Amino acid sequence: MNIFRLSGDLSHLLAILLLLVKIWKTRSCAGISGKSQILFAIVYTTRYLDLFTSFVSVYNSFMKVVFLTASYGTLYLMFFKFKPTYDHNHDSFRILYLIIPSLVLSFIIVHVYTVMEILWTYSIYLEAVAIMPQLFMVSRTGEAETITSHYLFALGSYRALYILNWIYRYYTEDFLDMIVIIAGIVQTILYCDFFYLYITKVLKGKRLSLP
Amino acid sequence: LKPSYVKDEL
Repeated sequence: MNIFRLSGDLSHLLAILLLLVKIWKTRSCAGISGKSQILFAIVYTTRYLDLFTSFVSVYNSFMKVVFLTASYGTLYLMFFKFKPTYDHNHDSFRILYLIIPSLVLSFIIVHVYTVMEILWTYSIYLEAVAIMPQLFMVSRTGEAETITSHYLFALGSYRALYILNWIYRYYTEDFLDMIVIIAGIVQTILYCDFFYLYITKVLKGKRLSLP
Repeated sequence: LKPSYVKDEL
């Protein structure tokens, strides 16, 4: 554990809780992509199956359970409790275009051919692109609520902080996992455009709207 | 190098 990893995890946790609280408080999931949320649920499920097979620390297990619970909780709010507020007309990204190629890639580029390892690798590849339906939705509607912008910023920062963590671990522990590093860089790059808008608009008190 | 199958991150 180092400061970059911890900050990344807390940023990730903040993002997930921010989204849950936003939906709960406003009794609405308008502007949130249900498809991205489905992809994140798949990501957490396939990655954290190791809850049953390997124990790292109480911290790790606790966070995994929180991420899984919050993710399914979000899906429940979006597709059941507040379903009428879900803006499915603007959530039109075809997620099979992300699900299938990630799956194929996880069979081609993987460290070890075991079911758990392939599922873990799949979760890494899918996570890298899981935000695309949400970013697509923002670009289609041309705007995002400020709280949604904070959510996206926290979620994007998390992997960027993990990249610093991997650089740190490379020098201090000789730890190097190219699969997770390349996917993490791709994931962070996808947010760059949004980061720019967030810094130039949202942080200056303006609403995020596209020109 | 640590084996890649040591998954200690989230």
